[in-house]
Amino acid sequence: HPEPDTHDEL
Amino acid sequence: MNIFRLVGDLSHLLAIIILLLKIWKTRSCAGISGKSQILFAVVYTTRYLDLLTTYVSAYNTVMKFVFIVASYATVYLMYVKFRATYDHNHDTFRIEFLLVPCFILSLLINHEFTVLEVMWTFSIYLESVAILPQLFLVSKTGEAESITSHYLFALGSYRALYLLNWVYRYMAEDHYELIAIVSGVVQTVLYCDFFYLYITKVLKGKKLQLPA
Repeated sequence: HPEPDTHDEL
Repeated sequence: MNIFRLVGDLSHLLAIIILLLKIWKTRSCAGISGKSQILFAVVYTTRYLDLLTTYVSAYNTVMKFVFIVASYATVYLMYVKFRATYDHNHDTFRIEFLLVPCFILSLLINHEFTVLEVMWTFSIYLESVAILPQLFLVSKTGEAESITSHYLFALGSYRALYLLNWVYRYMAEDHYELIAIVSGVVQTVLYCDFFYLYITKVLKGKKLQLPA
C-alpha cells in the first residue's frame, strides 16, 4: 500500500 | 476524518485548555512539569514545520496553529509569568535522556530521509515519552490536584482514541502508519496506571494519591 506522502493527522 | 480522530483531537484540545485555565486562574503552575511542557512545544514545532507549506484542510491548519500557540503560551506562563510557583525541586527529569534517543531513532527509523520527514518522525517518538517528566513529578510529590488529573486524563485519552482511529483507517481505508501506531501504543501504555488511579479514585471524588 502506498506510504502517505503528506501526514493528514495532527 | 472519523469520529475517533475528531473526538481524540477535541480531547487533546480540551487537555491543553484545561491546563492553560488551571495555570491562569490559579496563577500557579504547582504540580505541573515544565519539562513536559517544553517537550510538547518541541513536539508541535517539529511536527508542524509544514504548517505554512502544506495545506490539508482549514481544520488541520487551525488546530496546528492552536496547538503551537497554546504550548508556547503554557511554557511562557510556567517559566516567565508564574515562575515563582514552578516546582523546580521536583521537576527534575533529565529531558536530554528523551530528546537525544528520540532524535537518533528518528534518523535510523523513518519513512523518508528528508528534513521534514525526520523531524515529523522525531516529534512522533518524542510525543510518546513527553509525558514522562509529568508522571515522574506526580510520583515524586505522591499526589496531583484533581484539575491536573483531568488534564492528564484528557491528554492520555486523545492518543488512546487515535489508536481506534488507526484501526478504523486500516479497516476502512487500508491506510496505516506504523511509526505513529507503535509510538501511539507506547504513549497510551505509559498512562495505564494513571488511568487506573483516575477511574478508581478521582471519579469517586477522592484526591489522586499515588501509593507511597
